[in-house]
Amino acid sequence: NVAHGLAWSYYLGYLKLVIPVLEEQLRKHYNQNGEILHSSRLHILLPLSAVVPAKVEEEDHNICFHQNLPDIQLNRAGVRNRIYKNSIYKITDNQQEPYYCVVEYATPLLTLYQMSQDSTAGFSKQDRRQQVLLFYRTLRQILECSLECRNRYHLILLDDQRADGDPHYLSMEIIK
Amino acid sequence: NVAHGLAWSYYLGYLKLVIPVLEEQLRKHYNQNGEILHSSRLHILLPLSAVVPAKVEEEDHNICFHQNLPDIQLNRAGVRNRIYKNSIYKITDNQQEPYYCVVEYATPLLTLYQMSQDSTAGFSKQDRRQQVLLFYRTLRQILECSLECRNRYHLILLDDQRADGDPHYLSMEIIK
Ligand SMILES: Nc1nc(=O)c2ncn([C@@H]3O[C@@H]4COP(=O)(O)O[C@H]5[C@@H](O)[C@H](n6cnc7c(N)ncnc76)O[C@@H]5COP(=O)(O)O[C@@H]3[C@@H]4O)c2[nH]1
Repeated sequence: NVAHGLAWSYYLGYLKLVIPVLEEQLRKHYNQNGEILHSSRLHILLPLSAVVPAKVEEEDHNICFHQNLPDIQLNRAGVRNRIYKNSIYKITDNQQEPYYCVVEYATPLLTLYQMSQDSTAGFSKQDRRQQVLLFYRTLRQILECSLECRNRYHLILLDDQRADGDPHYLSMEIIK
Repeated sequence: NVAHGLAWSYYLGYLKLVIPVLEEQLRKHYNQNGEILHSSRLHILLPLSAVVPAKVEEEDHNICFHQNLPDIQLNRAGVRNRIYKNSIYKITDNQQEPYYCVVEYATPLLTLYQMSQDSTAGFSKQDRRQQVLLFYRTLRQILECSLECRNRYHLILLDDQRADGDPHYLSMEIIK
């Protein structure tokens, strides 16, 4: 089951390393810019369709890129000073003040999408939605038991069927 | 099968993006330092034990870190200017001139190793060697059919059982 392995890879190779350090990056950001975010959690977007754009603002004009946090550097598997970077977004809403937070899509969903397009990968388009759900459930279980990550993330499952027609579905889901 | 999905993820989310750009990074490196490498291929190390150190030189004193290539920056899944970095190593041998090339371990093997240590991941220590072999075979098949990556990589399977006692097994395998 591809989604199961990708959820573990995403946790062991990324979330377990980055989430505990995020608080320190937010502190450095405050020291440099005097800016405090509305949420210190890592907001992780999981579209059921597995359609992942390169930039978050393509999906909702109430969201715009603000700034990157300071880089995290680690020696990993022979790569010297491999860099882990997270992006701050500003979410605007006609009635309230802008909401600043760290947001990104779950990158392994790109793999699920592309595998379903390559006939040699053994993974059909029909499987995709099921695999995204399996990825979400596996990841949620791992994170709930993770001492390093507890309470420092927000998994956001995005249902494209519910979103249809609502240009601000994404920003509303993030702020919830 | 975890290894199958990790091989596809490694190809679709990393090798397919980075290998085609490597030649250009080597050219920039030459423009900055006047240095040409002995091989322009990406040397990918796959230890059957799945034991992946943070630094390559820990394994063999004939190998030392030389320099990083210029960063590759891409907008990926909401992370602005995500950085992909590759490291050049210098391999020395008593009889020949130093051999410069780009080397790294296959990062997904770290996931295989750590999954085998977590009882909730459903993956035992006995499974590990088999899964590394499956990862290697799947990756080799994908890369052989890849127009983007053809002839620009070198997969190096490392047998810890054969290596035992030979402090320069790794450097010999890379230069072959
Ligand atoms: N050597 C190396 N250098 C890299 O820059 C790199 N980037 C990815 N990979 C490996 O390729 C494959 C596909 O990557 P993807 O981004 O889909 O999943 C990644 C991604 O969802 C997340 N992740 C890792 N690094 C970052 C990062 N810097 N920013 C955001 N997400 C990241 O965690 C997953 C597992 O990462 P790794 O376990 O390091 O191995 C990956 C993976 O096997 C890399 N391998």
